[in-house]
Amino acid sequence: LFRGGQATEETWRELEDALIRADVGPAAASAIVERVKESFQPTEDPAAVVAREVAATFDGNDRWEPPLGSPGIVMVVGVNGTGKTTTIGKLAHLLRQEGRSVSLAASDTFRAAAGEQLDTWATRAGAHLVAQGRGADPGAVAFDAVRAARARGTDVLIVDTAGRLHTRQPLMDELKKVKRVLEKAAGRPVDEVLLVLDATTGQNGIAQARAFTEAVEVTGVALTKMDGTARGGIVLAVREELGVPVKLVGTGEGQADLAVFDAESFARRLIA
Amino acid sequence: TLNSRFNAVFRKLRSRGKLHPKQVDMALAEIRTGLLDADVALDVVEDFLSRVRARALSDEVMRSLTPAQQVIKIVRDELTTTLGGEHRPFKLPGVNPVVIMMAGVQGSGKTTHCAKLALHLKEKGRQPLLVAADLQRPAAVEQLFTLGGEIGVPVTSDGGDPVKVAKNALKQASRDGCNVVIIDTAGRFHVDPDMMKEARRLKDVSHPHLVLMACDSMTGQDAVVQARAFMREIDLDGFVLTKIDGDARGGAALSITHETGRPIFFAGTGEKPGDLEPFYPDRMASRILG
Ligand SMILES: Nc1nc2c(ncn2[C@@H]2O[C@H](COP(=O)(O)OP(=O)(O)OP(=O)(O)O)[C@@H](O)[C@H]2O)c(=O)[nH]1
Ligand SMILES: Nc1nc2c(ncn2[C@@H]2O[C@H](COP(=O)(O)OP(=O)(O)OP(=O)(O)O)[C@@H](O)[C@H]2O)c(=O)[nH]1
Ligand SMILES: [Mg+2]
Ligand SMILES: [Mg+2]
Repeated sequence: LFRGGQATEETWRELEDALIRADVGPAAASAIVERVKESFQPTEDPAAVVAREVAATFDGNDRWEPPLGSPGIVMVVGVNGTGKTTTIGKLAHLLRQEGRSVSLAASDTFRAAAGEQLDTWATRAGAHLVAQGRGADPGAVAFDAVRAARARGTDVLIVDTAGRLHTRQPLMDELKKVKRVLEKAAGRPVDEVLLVLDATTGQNGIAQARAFTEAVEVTGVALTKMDGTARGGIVLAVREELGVPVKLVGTGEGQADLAVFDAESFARRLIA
Repeated sequence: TLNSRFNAVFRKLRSRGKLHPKQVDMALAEIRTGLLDADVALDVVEDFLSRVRARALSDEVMRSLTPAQQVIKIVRDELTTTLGGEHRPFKLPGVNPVVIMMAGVQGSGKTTHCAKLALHLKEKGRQPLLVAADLQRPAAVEQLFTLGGEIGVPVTSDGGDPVKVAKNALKQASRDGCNVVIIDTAGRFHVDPDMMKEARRLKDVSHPHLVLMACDSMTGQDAVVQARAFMREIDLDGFVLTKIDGDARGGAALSITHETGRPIFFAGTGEKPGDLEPFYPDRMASRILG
């Protein structure tokens, strides 16, 4: 759509459709186009102006920073299958490449072979794994992990949690408990609560973000599977309505397939 | 609700008992927004609405005393029909062994559904064999072995690549007298040509009677793109709609059925092997309409 030229009604309609197809949502798509039309100058490229408007949503967006505690603690949460465990593997690799030591806590004690999956990622990244086996109490693993990380002087502890639908209150309560245990064991607040959102998710992603933010105060989003055809447009509403920034982007299944979020390139790809 | 919004639309413009086509268009605009909010793909919405419009502009609706209700009924009927119409129970072809291949994008619920389907068929007197042909994702094989152990269904994963695993599994099934073979595969994107090629090769060597695609019910606009691509690349027989125990409206269900004409056979309603239900088109229609 970035071809410059005339801004006809058809052009604006195409751009609105592109935003809808990117999962921005019909009301937000129409609002963005209306705003852009008002300030639009005839010499500009309509698509570029829309992209600029989209990128502006993330102005003041907190960038990804490795937490500086001893250990810095990152808790990873989200609904089932979004890419939490894989993202943790990638993040561990990224931190290791920066020369930091990493511990991983296998607080997903529910899912079949979750421990083995995280163990593989720990080995690949050169991170230390704290696990207690399937069926253990997630809070107990979390507590153990903080103690072990402190004893080893680990720089960053990343906590994997089981996927859970936000509609299941007992599971959301369990998540709150894990966070409390981490903070009690560390003697200070968790540094980062990363919500992993799948880029293929539709409008339900906003409900997910709202519920997880209310439960455990999400500080950032990791948007995964951006190497597919989905555009991840739901993060605009997550940013606008909840103030939660996108910090990381997953671009594949390998341990190097993790990028720091860039609003400009995200916006251009959104309507490309 | 959609009903009250329609009533408002029709009340405002109505004059002298005869409905104006403009009112129908305004009502359709409301439906369009509602369906997009429910994650139905844009092209599917436009197609769907043009069918509804043709029916709504008929004489019986235009002259009706309750046009709002008529239009709602048309929308609901069209939705239910596209989603599969009447609920059809899942029946296996009468061959031995029946081969079922599971496909879909990453994280959609394939491995879990393989276990659910195996348990379901075992309870119906079949002898299933689960095949762990995802050798790529860390601990995918272990995951299926663990699930198989929980439900008392044998699992096999014999071979250095997925194609060999599938071939060996078929041999094993005939040796062990298993009459249903369920093949779990790696999640993949249609834009990955190597992975789509592998999927086709897997299909070529295992000759599945059913290729089922798992579709996550919270999927947005991309559902139609995925369904179209998988249909083109490996020709699907039907779908499983997963994670409907969440609160996603589930418009992806309309996108995938409208795009492919294939039915949704099952709905996944939880994480445990027993959390499997038949798919009911009329219930899904109500859910999508909100
Ligand atoms: N293509 C692609 N696949 C990804 C990406 N991130 C994760 N995946 C895949 O998505 C699938 C699910 O990933 P997991 O890490 O198991 O997801 P999870 O959130 O931990 O899942 P649960 O623990 O079951 O809730 C796996 O097949 C991953 O390889 C990504 O950025 N791109
Ligand atoms: N609540 C709920 N969770 C489900 C359902 N089906 C699968 N899950 C969960 O979704 C996550 C992903 O399921 P998997 O079976 O590993 O998905 P997959 O398609 O095999 O994933 P990949 O092999 O990585 O592509 C797991 O946490 C499952 O427990 C369902 O119907 N409801
Ligand atoms: Mg996980
Ligand atoms: Mg799997």
